[in-house]
Amino acid sequence: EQAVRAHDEL
Amino acid sequence: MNIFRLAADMTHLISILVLLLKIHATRSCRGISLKTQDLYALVFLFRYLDLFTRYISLYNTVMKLVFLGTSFSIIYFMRFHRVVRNTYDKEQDTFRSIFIVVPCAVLALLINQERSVLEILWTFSIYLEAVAILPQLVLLQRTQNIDNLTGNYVFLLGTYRGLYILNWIYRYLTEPHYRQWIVWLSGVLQTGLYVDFFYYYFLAWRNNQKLSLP
Repeated sequence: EQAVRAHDEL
Repeated sequence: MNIFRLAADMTHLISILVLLLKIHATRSCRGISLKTQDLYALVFLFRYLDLFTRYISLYNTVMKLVFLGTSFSIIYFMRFHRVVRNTYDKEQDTFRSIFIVVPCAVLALLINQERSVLEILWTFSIYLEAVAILPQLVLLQRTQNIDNLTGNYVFLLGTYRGLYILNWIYRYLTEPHYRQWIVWLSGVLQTGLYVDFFYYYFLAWRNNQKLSLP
């Protein structure tokens, strides 16, 4: 989930 | 999405539009580092590979496509446009990109959050973005009479990353489990690289003089 959170930024 | 993040993305977008405006309006890319532009294209290319694997939001997808499209069109103008390409300061733009690309690649292989190809390429793009402005800053130091649009382009780029720091602080305080130290450290380093530039930018603005870096 942590990786997904970082990936929601540009 | 919070206000800092939106402001950061819009600032980033405006910086790119300012650069495109400079190229279109003046038919010149004088003072712009092709090496930095190449590095940004690489950053976007590797970071946005998840366009094919993960849907986040319409905003996210559209912005990614815009950043990819604009960065490649800037490179196209600088390399191939029959008028613009002649204004590129090739002799001055001497920074060796390999000296930052290789360390960033090694670092991404060693320090990442997940051992997958996509994740390592994504981490590489985070490291590379942090230092991709270096060729541009070196070129600016060598450029006499930096024009307004070029100065504002670099200023907006620095502001964009600074606003992202506020976004990270906000998310850290409001979202549980939001721990992104790879992104945070890289982002703080990236913003730090602009400190010197900001100082001379404000000095020139205050004294109503043309920007030049010593």
